[in-house]
Amino acid sequence: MFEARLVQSSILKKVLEAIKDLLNEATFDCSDSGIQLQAMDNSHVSLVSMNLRSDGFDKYRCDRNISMGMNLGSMTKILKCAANEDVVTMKAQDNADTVTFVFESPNQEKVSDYEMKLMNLDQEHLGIPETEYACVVRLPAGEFARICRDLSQFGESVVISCTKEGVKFSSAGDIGSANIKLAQTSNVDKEELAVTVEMQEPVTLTFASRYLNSFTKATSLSNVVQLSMSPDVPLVVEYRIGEIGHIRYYLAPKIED
Amino acid sequence: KTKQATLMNFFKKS
Repeated sequence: MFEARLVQSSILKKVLEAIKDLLNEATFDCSDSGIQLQAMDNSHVSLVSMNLRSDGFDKYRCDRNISMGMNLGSMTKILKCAANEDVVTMKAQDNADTVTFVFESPNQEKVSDYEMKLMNLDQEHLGIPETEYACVVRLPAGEFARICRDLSQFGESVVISCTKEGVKFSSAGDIGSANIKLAQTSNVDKEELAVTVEMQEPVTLTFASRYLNSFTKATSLSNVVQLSMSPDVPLVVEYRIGEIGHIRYYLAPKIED
Repeated sequence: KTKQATLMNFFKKS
């Protein structure tokens, strides 16, 4: 028996919003420790890694590990049926081929349940080594979304350069070029408004702007986004999901041909 | 000229 209850169904809606741009379907791996998801987009350029810890749920029970392959389009349709203030419970029997979503209004006067067929998905898990990154940048998530949106008007690629002074985002194309420099915040009153850079060595990497834009669909999950970079390895873009977990996007860089 | 790498260039299947 698997059962996970979340008082804020809006978190689940936001998680889905954050992954459905990149993935059509995904396997939710449920265990005693929580719900994990790892999936690459079709072109194998980016990867989504999400973790929701069991202790972050209002009730959590998972007697046996189960992997639930879900069509994210179908899941979106179902979660649209939940009001933001509803309490959501996901339920599945061991070895089930369906999952049930139960939505309860705060006053318990309306209770709906939606059963969704599960899919058998080929799981292609990648081993991601623990990495010490040369540069770790934290900035307001809304600012990052704005930068990605603004620069994607100029070219298909965004160059991210990180030095100890700050971080620079650049793009160039037919209409011209654009550079956005963010300096490290000198005095931090509010952490969620700060730009911070932890740097071992400077890094410059080039990425496809359309993936960066897709990652920013997670902006509503967190005030802060963290970018981790090292020379010649994939970028990690991380958003925390409240007190319950995180979503990380890995993006392979563009390399010299 | 740059080309898009894939994650398989960096990570192994587990």
